[in-house]
Amino acid sequence: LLSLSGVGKRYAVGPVQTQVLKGVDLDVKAGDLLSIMGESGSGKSTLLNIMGLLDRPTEGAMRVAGRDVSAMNDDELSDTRNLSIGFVFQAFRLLPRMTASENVALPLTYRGIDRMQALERAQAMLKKVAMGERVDHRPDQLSGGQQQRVAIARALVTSPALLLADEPTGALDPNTGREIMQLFHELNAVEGIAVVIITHDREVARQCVHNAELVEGRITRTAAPTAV
Amino acid sequence: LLSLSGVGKRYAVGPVQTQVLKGVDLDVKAGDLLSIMGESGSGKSTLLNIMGLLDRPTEGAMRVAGRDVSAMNDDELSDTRNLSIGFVFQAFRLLPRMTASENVALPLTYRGIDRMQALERAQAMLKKVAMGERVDHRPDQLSGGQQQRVAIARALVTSPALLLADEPTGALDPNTGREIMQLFHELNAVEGIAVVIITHDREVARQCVHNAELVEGRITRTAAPTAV
Ligand SMILES: Nc1ncnc2c1ncn2[C@@H]1O[C@H](COP(=O)(O)OP(=O)(O)OP(=O)(O)O)[C@@H](O)[C@H]1O
Ligand SMILES: Nc1ncnc2c1ncn2[C@@H]1O[C@H](COP(=O)(O)OP(=O)(O)OP(=O)(O)O)[C@@H](O)[C@H]1O
Ligand SMILES: [Mg+2]
Ligand SMILES: [Mg+2]
Repeated sequence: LLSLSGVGKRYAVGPVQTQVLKGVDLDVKAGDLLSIMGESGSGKSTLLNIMGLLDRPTEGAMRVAGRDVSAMNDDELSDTRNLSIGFVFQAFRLLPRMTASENVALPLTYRGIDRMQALERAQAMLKKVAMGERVDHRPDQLSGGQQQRVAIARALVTSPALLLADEPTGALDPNTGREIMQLFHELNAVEGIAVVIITHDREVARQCVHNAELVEGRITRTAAPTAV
Repeated sequence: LLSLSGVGKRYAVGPVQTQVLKGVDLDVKAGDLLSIMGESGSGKSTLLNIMGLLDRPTEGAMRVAGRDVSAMNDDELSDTRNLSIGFVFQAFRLLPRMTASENVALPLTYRGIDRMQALERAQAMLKKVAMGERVDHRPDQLSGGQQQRVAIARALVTSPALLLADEPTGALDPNTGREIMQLFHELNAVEGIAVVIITHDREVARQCVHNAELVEGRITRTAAPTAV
């Protein structure tokens, strides 16, 4: 699905240049369930944004379903993203003036699905993340963990081929976190959705088939603590 | 320092009323180090906002340093808050157009401390949360865990009598999380700052002297897993 080779990213803040990613090699195949850990500031979100076609690398190459990303223009990137990728942002990025169900329905309406159908499917997905009772709340009427679950539902509502989740259980108590991991497992096992999870939680990493770590801007594959 | 009795909070969303807090009794004394755990959506942030004078209860009473909160007007609440309370928000709430050091310096400039001094103290505090190398970055140039540490530095820069922290290690890897807990321990032991931490992380709770849980809108004191 995704193939990164020598991917690098540098930023400039004023006169100072920082090389955040230094040469990332990583393949994501259909059905993978991969965790990525690493220190705060090590570049995990930067990497996931590049994988999600939300940002471009400054060095290296990436292929999405066999096509070179640098050969695609912004519209093509945007289409690929909308059709195939579900993204859970570290800071959720819900639209503040829409309710939970409207937020989750949005990717469906972008695909031309009529509003009633979209809202129905949105509410079904919200039930799956135990948010069925707050569908009419706006984000500022939801707790942190509830907002996180709405963001997860929105990423999954289009049944994407690839789910990229940036610390998706960070705001959840251990029990609710387990429910979410169980949902990811199910989607991965039953629907073959490839899942890449950035996490600081070793318990989450333990439940993934493969584990990786971002150290000094490079990916190292670590042994899976438990083979599934 | 703080004394809550029978504190309740209800919200209305359209025609539906929800009683989130149902009768919270809780005392916070100088030098306490308390953790509060509970399910996502159980009311922890709601409770902390009330304790931090950012919100008012709908039932019950609260005293701050012996004074009844309901007898204080908004200016008096605001003064008490600025002088005595440091608050780390679950969503950080940094000002987007200021750098890390400007964000941390802000509470000091509010107290009339001149800008140069305030920025110096801010940068010293940023060093203490291992953010010394990113002082000129704005929030959108920082990782999630870096933003969280800036929010922590801002809450501590005025040496408040009471630190209220809403999931302060949620975005941090285990090592960085340990550094932050060590800092809280030091401030509590050496400067006598009372610390109340909402957390989903049992390891964080284990390092607190007292532990509480919010269940069905009420506080239950649980046994400290380790006495210090
Ligand atoms: N727009 C930007 N300009 C400059 N530097 C940036 C920018 N965005 C991120 N950085 C820097 O890049 C580094 C990596 O950031 P990133 O958000 O990818 O980290 P992370 O591994 O996700 O961290 P966390 O675990 O705290 O979320 C950080 O040191 C950050 O300061
Ligand atoms: N402004 C509001 N209007 C209506 N309901 C609200 C409002 N703010 C919060 N709530 C509801 O109050 C409940 C408690 O919210 P709170 O943010 O205190 O939970 P929490 O324990 O901090 O959860 P988390 O661990 O997910 O951060 C939630 O069920 C939420 O939906
Ligand atoms: Mg991140
Ligand atoms: Mg909360």
